[in-house]
Amino acid sequence: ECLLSLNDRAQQLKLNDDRLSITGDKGYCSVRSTHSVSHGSWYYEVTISSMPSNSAARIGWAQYLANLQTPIGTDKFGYSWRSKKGTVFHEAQGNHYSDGYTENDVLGFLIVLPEPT
Amino acid sequence: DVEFADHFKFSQLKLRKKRLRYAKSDIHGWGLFACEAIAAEDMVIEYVGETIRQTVADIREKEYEVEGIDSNYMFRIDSETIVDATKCGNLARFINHSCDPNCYAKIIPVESQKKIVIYSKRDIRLGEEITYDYKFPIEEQKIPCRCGSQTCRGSLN
Amino acid sequence: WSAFAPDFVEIEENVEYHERESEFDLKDE
Repeated sequence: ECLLSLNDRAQQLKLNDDRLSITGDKGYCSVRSTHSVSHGSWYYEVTISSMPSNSAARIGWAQYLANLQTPIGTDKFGYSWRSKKGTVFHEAQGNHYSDGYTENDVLGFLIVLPEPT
Repeated sequence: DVEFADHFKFSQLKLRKKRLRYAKSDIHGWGLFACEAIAAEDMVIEYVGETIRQTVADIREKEYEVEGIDSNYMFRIDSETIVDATKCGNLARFINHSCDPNCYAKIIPVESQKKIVIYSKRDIRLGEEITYDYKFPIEEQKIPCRCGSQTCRGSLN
Repeated sequence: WSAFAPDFVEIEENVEYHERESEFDLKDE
């Protein structure tokens, strides 16, 4: 079962025992899941169950070396889709992708990696 | 009780904040000067500013450089937190570095926060410039030190 | 203060900085 990683996260974040929810109060940072992929095409889905008005999310894919003390997509190792304005980010550059997403939206994240030679 | 003691101690310290003023300094641009004699091991002032995370400080350092603003007004509290007095702070931001300083900085925990408090190392005369040893990180690009003390290390970094 | 940083604000106590959602973005959209 894919959970939030116990160790692969910004250390100041507090991971709940169910390892399905995480909270933080020290600015924007990231947590990765327990499962990674290394080649081929992979896809996961996220259902936004609740999104308080002044909250925001950035969800996506990030390589091992991504800086977890910032949102995913701030450096060259990550790609994310933001709830606000539906912008996609890579290397801290935002590009328009869709309208913003919010509660009850179901998002899909596909990554296509080369097959090993 | 410990929290109360800490808070009480700090509020006492606040009362003992000294009368200071900033003026032209021989060491570097502007400096902070004592407007009253200060006994050794007494509280001089708290170094106040915006508390930010290391990641935000890294970005601001670059932004200040681009804006041409001196980025020496950042003071590390611990491995995650920095006090940035560049755009908001108090007189403590004017304290210059000296290799033979008359003050030292101490991080004291008050409730859930940590505060940077400047204490006098020795008696300080009326009108004397307040200085402490900044302990800048060692860098390639050297910045000359003009503290003028006997034991001057020649460069800040 | 205006001699140093035009928008400088003098404060008595440390102020905790609240990061913006776009804190780390170079370009928004």
